[in-house]
Amino acid sequence: LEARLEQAAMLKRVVDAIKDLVQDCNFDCNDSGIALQAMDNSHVALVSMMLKSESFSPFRCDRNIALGINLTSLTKVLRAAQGDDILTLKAEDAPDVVNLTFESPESDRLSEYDIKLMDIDQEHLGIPDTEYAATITLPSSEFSRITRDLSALSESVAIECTKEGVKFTCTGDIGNGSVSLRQHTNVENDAKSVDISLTEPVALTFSLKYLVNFCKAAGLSDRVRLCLSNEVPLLVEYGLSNNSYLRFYLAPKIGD
Amino acid sequence: KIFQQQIFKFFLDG
Repeated sequence: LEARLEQAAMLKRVVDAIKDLVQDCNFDCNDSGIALQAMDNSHVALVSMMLKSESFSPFRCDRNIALGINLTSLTKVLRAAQGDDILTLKAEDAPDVVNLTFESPESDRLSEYDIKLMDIDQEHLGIPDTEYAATITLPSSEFSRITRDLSALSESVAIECTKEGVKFTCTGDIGNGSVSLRQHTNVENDAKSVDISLTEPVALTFSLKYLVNFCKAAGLSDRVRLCLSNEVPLLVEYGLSNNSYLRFYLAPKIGD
Repeated sequence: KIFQQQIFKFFLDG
């Protein structure tokens, strides 16, 4: 494997966004790119990352390899990279280590690190293609604000999507709160628009602790997509350039 | 939490 990223910031942000949910992960490398799928310890949330080969320049992967990496270790090493450094990942066939180099675009500084790999026995997760009843695309900063504000009051949020719009509601010891958003097109800045596409009304409840955690990915994309259907996990997607993405899935809370 | 885990299992197993 040899994969060169123009900006180390992308990988730094991706790892930062997932490291509190999952610890030891396989980075599955093949000629289409680098993928990661892992459930959190409690088995109610799932992270799915896809960095397509087009996101790297150049990208070369001659044989499929799984790089078992501890994300705490990776975070320590990535801390040594500046956001605008050029980052290159390298691994041999049947590797013991993954090699990372950080090149400063302005100076002749080159740093190089090896991270020891681990054997991770991870079951393959067959994430199904799902037709969702409701899809909401909104500014990622808005979603972060809603989850942060409501998490101050309660552990859970009810998300209700109808043709009127989407409503986030919480109930806690000190009182209750809600935020409603309507479909809205911002003609000056499309990134600020709220798009809602609905085939049937949906109402589901989720743990805010996880949603707040997912919002650590907000720096990766101006927009976030929420996909909901009754009785299936919520999909929270941050799209990256070149069709790469970071997706989070969270099972709804169900009453009796 | 058991319900949530089961929802995930059904989702992933199709």
